Amino acid sequence: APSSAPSGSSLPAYFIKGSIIQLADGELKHVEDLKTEDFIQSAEISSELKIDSSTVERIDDSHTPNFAIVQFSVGEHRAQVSVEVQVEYPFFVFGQGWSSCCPDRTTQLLELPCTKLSVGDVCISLTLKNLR
Amino acid sequence: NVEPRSVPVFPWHSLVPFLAPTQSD
Repeated sequence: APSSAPSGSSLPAYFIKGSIIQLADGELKHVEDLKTEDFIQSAEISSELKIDSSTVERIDDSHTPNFAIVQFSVGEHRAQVSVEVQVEYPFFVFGQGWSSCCPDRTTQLLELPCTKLSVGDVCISLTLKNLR
Repeated sequence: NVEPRSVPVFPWHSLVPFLAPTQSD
């Protein structure tokens, strides 16, 4: 069964500092050492996945404690997508690194160095390549 | 005796959210 972060967060274990991540070319890196280029190059190798730019348009409090609703404008068509996530959930911002709605909580729970996610930040997200 | 424990390795795409709008074409 997939393990999760220590008490206080139900985020997956791969966001905990020190977790080992395998890039598409087989290289292993710690989650806290990942760079924008690692995601871009991995997506280029992938036959199924492509990276989209997702710009943060709004961040609102959720009715659920410790959750936030983040609205993104996704891809070249600027499709509006909202996700409800724990405030400590880290998104990877292009050229910047891990960012969350509550970076203090992310650092406390996951030990993952993190900055504050803000409106206008451009996050890395994935979509499926068109398979024809 | 201590049994060796395997260290989990996670694929890179686990870390990236799927924000896939409905594709239209």
